[in-house]
Amino acid sequence: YTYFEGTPRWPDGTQTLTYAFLPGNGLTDDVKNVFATAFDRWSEVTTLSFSEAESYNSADITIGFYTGDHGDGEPFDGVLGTLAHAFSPTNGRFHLDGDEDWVVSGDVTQSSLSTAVDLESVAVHEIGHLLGLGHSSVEEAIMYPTIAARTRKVNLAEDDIEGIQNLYGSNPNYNGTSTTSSRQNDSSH
Amino acid sequence: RLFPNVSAIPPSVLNNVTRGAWDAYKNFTGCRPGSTYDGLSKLKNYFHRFGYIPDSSSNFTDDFDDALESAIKTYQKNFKLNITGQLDNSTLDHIVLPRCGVADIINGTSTMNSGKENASATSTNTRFHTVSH
Repeated sequence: YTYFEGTPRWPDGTQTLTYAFLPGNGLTDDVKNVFATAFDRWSEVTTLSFSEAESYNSADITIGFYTGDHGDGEPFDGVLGTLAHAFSPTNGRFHLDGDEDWVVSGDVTQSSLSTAVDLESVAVHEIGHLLGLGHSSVEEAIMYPTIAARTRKVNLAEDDIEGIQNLYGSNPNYNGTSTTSSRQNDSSH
Repeated sequence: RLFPNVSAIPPSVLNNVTRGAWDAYKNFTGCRPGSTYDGLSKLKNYFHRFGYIPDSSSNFTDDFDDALESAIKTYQKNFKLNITGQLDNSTLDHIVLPRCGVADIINGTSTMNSGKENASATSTNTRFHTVSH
């Protein structure tokens, strides 16, 4: 695991971070639930928790799908290529490329569409950035920079957990194995 | 392009698959340092975007120059590929993979393997001094 330059993080004492979705995207509850699950994966191992905010403008973390040049100097490039990006703490912006073929549920590995991208896998990775993690060279880690289409990778690896716990501490209820069974299900899924 | 379920992707989409944004980079397989190749500047832009080639005030050329070779070596190191400095199959297979848009090297500091190795070297030195003492 690595951190961004200067090791930016959310301030001491932060317990709950709020997130909100770009209203113009009109996301369904199913899509929003994917992000909620992705946030849960991080809160299971740290002292942080996450909740959806009513107001987009006052949320700590803002999530939106954009295409092409969307004003932050990092334009998206169409199908595949760059899938998403997020900013380091405490910026909170999380952008996804609206041109991708995002799959919300089901076994993406069995998709007939060669460009299908698992939404939760990318969400878990970008949340790592939002919390302060940089990229990792550990291929099994969520914070590894690349992910092939039709791949599902949502389980935090030891490398991810160690990195985030060094920043925010460990969830007192986390014993290192409590979520293993559900994650194994996800892996087989 | 949000599909609620993997089985809910309409046939019209399946029959109209677009090429990946970086698929064309595979054409650079086998390119060697010291030569010039049409379109190689696009690959330099890729490496620049992810921090492997430092900020440059001028447009990139199509020359396979030292900067590109160095970028490839650092990329190979970060992704634990064979460090050849060349655009071999395994390197290009990796380059064209979809990825996160956050750079691997920010302001000249690698956020990946290189930095970790430096930290490891420091730790090793510390242990060595302890043993000597």
